[in-house]
Amino acid sequence: ERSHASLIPEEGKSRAPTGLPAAAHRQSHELLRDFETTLLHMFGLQRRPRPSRSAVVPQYLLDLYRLQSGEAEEAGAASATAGPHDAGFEYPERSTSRANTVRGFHHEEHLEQLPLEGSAAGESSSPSFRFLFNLSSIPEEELLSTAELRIYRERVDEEEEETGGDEDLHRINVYEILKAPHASQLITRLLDTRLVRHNSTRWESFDVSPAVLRWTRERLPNHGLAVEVLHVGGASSPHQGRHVRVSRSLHQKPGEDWGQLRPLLVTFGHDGKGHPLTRRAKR
Amino acid sequence: SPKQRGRKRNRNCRRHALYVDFSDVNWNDWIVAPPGYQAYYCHGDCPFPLADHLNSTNHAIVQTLVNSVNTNIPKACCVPTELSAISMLYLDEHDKVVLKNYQEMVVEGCGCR
Repeated sequence: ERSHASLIPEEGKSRAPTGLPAAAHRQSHELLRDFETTLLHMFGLQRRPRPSRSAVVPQYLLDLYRLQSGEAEEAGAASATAGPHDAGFEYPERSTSRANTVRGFHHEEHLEQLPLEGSAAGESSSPSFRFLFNLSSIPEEELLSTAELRIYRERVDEEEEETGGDEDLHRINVYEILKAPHASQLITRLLDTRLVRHNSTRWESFDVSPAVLRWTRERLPNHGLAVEVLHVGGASSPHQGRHVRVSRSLHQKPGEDWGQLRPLLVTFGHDGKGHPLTRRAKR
Repeated sequence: SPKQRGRKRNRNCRRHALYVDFSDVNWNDWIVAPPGYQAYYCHGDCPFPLADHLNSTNHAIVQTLVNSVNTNIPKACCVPTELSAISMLYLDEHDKVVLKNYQEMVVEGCGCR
């Protein structure tokens, strides 16, 4: 009961304070309800959020909050507590300098098909993963400036590591899906690409602003993003599909939290009210 | 006496501590951080003559002056003159995580206006 209690006492469970007539109590209840509604509107919410048990708060947004509010500096050596999720964390100074709202989105797994063989990269035989993000919760008045797709990659164990120039290189391509005529065929355009070595664990951030701005500002259809990971050593390499975490089922270790490792779309926007999220020291 | 002066100064318009704890209204299930924050409030007298540190406007000085000869006209009000923003990390109605900067949430300075 307590976890879902609110400012307003539950109907039928609350008792009128002693000596308070029922009408006055009802009036007081309505006053509280109006009060809560006003507060929620102040926060830009239509109703009181009721988070589900499956809701996950991405570590990236927690880190952003801590750095932005000055909490990280107060806590001192933030790096001492840094876990794998903090690897390569850089405060997005440029994006936050124009935004007062940052939103995190996980892809809608239930709306996506299985990995698509060689669809985004034409002749490639590497699997591409399609990610659909539901951005409908972004209010109309919020003007997005940038968006990034964050993908986690995990160091390949040294014992298994092969020596050689290109053996540890992976290319990550991120595409916007312009059309999806068939499940196995996607018409895409490249948004961002990066060559990475599999000897480190970190998050990679890809600029997907052009696609997200088309979906939100221009209201064009959102067919999602496609991510392709190519091992430079070839599709037959033992490292193919093992370094970049784009899928739930790949080599999941016991105790590993997919909710914290899965790809994350982050939007930076401004609703026209107040100042941007400039980094500040704790008072 | 110094004691009286101290009491008088304390009655004047100034900033007071006000900690807002989100768990008091059971909002801690959707507000991830902060758990609460120091909002402060302004309270106190705006006596004639208004001191410089009370950040008065010309109008507040005139109103206070008129009040000193005609009590039907109220004194100037002790209100926030400078406010700052806080950031909040929360889950919205759609279970999406939002980090947002809310302006004018913390009183930085009070004055007679």
